[in-house]
Amino acid sequence: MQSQFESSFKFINEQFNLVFQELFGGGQAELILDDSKDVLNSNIDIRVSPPGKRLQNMLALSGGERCLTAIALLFAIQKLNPSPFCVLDEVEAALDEANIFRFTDYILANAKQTQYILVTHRRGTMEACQMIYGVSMQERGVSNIISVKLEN
Amino acid sequence: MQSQFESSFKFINEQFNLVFQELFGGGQAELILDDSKDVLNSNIDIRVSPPGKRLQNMLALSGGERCLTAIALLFAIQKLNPSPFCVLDEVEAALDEANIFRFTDYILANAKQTQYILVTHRRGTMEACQMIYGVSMQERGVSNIISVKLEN
Amino acid sequence: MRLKYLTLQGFKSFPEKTVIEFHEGVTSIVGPNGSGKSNITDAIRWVLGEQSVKTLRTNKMEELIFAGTSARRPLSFAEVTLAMDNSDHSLSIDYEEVRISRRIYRSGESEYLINDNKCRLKDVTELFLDTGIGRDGYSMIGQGRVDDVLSGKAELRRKMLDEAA
Amino acid sequence: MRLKYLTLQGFKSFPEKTVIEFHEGVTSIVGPNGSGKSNITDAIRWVLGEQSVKTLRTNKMEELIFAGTSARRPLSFAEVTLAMDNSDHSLSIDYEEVRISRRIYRSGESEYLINDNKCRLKDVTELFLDTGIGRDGYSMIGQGRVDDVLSGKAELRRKMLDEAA
Ligand SMILES: Nc1ncnc2c1ncn2[C@@H]1O[C@H](COP(=O)(O)OP(=O)(O)OP(=O)(O)O)[C@@H](O)[C@H]1O
Ligand SMILES: Nc1ncnc2c1ncn2[C@@H]1O[C@H](COP(=O)(O)OP(=O)(O)OP(=O)(O)O)[C@@H](O)[C@H]1O
Ligand SMILES: [Mg+2]
Ligand SMILES: [Mg+2]
Repeated sequence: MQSQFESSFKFINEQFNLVFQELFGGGQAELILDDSKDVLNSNIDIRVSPPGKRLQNMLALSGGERCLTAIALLFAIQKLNPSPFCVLDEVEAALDEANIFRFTDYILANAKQTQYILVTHRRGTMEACQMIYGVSMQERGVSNIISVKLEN
Repeated sequence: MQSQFESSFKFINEQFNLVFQELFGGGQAELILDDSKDVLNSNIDIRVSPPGKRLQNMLALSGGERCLTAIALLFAIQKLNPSPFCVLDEVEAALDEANIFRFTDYILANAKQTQYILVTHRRGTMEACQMIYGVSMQERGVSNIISVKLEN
Repeated sequence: MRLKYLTLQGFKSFPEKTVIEFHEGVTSIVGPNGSGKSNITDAIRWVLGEQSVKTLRTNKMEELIFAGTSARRPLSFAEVTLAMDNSDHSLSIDYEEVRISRRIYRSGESEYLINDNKCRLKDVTELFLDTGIGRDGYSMIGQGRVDDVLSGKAELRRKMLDEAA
Repeated sequence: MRLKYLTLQGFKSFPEKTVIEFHEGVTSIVGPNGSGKSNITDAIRWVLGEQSVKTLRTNKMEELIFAGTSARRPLSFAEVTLAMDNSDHSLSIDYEEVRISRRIYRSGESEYLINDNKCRLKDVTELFLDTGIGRDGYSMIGQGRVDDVLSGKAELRRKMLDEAA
């Protein structure tokens, strides 16, 4: 039990740092167990440093930095046991254009193994997709799917 | 005490409905006291119906509808005792283009009595402002104000 | 395993039968506030067996059924079907195409079906065991919930225990 | 009463003295993630007397002082000044321009000043009584907090009691 936990922890920790660097274009991220003697009940701490900044506690991160850190951890956890599909509903709402670009680069790079379904308002995300569905309520209160745009 | 509460409640309730209709382009909104005999301890319920939709409990609203409802209630409360300035940090992140337009229309219509300071990523909001400050970190970890654009 | 299509009928703001095809790669769903985008993600969660009304943004399961508008009457049931391509046999069932369906009636009664045969929720959950699909918090992130990944330490610990790397 | 300018020095990510002028109408603050936009709104809350470290996104008040970077040393104090045009005398004090300042030192000691004269927090709070300015939740909304307006029923009740319409 303990060794199984430790090997999953180590794997996610390594992936978290890798994905974080990919999404932030540098920096570092790690998960820390505050009680290494009793790992199964230990608290998991998150410490990250965006590129060029000192190691922060999570409180001092900006809204966008916190959001991108959450996405990096999510993607790292998914690597442990990849699901064939992944549905994300406006997860990138707080990101600026440059971070949207790195987010969509990551998605496109992993789209062979995973089908991504992204609900979004952001132009940068729409432009990266192969398929776009538009939902509208031409008749009040009634949703319908209006357009399908197949990209190159 | 009770009559003072009731007159504030009535005022905010009326304003809430007016501002809601302005921001949603129609529909209705109201605050409801669930115990009219003991108003000072009564719970305040919020019931709204976006244009063309049935009266909803707040749970069924979409992310953007809930956000716009919160902004409408905020503006209504501000009418009770208007502050000379108002600082909003990315409150409109969940809104689509049409709702951003109505949000900025409201802000511009009230900018004579109130100074608005809006932190934003949205293009529609930036375009509505008289003054734009750009913040950047050319030197890592050090913020500086880089540009000022005075509109017409 | 790959998603092929989703059909909704009578589910939330979709009274008419609606089909959404999924292709390889990345699909995005766009549209104005309140148009029904998150309702589509709710439909996917629901058909996979979601039991929490809070996650589905409703008070009671029957309220998932189309409630009517000023011009349309409320419907009496809701049905969602998720079809998957199983030609790689990653799902341990003998079909090339696997269709999971869920129905709910105004009475509150709920039915599950695999390829049009009635089954129990347990059969659906067992089908997806070890595939990474399903109702743990990491293959679907709802609107406004991305921050929960950072604050959900207990869930993260559970996930680490469940999976041998 | 109208805001004229804000100056920050040594506050969070602003080590150098920075001046932000406010004009009539609508001002927007834009920039990449993590560049310091919300730090500016924190500076406005802080100078007006904010006491909650959680609202200021820090553990201790001293951590508001510029903590240094790989190329710069940490500073020993932070200072913010908010200047207002009081020519309409809506603030009951005899100045045409009213400047509120707040300083904090590494020791944790904090000072308030009105037009460069040391004062207490109580003097600042009393100055703004009945103007709608200040630390109640309705003139400043922090990032990600707009939904609190809907869930903050106790605060709404308190506001209704405080104000006669
Ligand atoms: N005491 C301090 N000293 C130095 N830097 C600090 C201090 N406190 C916070 N910071 C820095 O400020 C940055 C956060 O700034 P802020 O929250 O204002 O970003 P933002 O422009 O609002 O970004 P977003 O668009 O993501 O919300 C953090 O990355 C952190 O490094
Ligand atoms: N049972 C139901 N019957 C009819 N309509 C419903 C039902 N349940 C929810 N709705 C409608 O669905 C709408 C919300 O849809 P949804 O949350 O999918 O919007 P969205 O496209 O995600 O918008 P946003 O961009 O604001 O997040 C509500 O306005 C509500 O009227
Ligand atoms: Mg939505
Ligand atoms: Mg911010």
